[in-house]
Amino acid sequence: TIKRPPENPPPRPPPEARKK
Amino acid sequence: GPIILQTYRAIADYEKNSKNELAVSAGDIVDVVEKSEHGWWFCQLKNKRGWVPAAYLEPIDSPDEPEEADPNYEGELYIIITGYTADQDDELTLKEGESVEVIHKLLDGWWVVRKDETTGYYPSMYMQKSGEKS
Repeated sequence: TIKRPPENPPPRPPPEARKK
Repeated sequence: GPIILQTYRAIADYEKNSKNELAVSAGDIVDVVEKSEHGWWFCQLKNKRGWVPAAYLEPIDSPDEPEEADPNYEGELYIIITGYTADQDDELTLKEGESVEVIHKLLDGWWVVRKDETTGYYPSMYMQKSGEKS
């Protein structure tokens, strides 16, 4: 069973993601 | 036939903030069960399951077709259903009921939107396509 997604938006991409 | 789940790698540590989320550490390999349009992906890690931010995941074997849609500079009309105050300087502050043009729908759930002359990021979860019932 897939639980309900969180109500708040996800965080912005971490610094590691922006290095790309 | 068997359901083949897509495998992703966590690129950074992520701490849970709510009950249904899944904490991951950089380098963890997860199977993605479902991708929500708002940047949360339901993942499986060993015997644990929960929602992980797509922004923290990268594909293991680069998929043949790009996952992200191309930008649409004409813009698609959306209505703000939940107000939000910018936390970073590349984000927008908008109020419920305002309309915006969506330019780029990014997988991490933060879409590029335009309001009059200003462009910036806004949570897709807080917007709804104009003319659609929630």
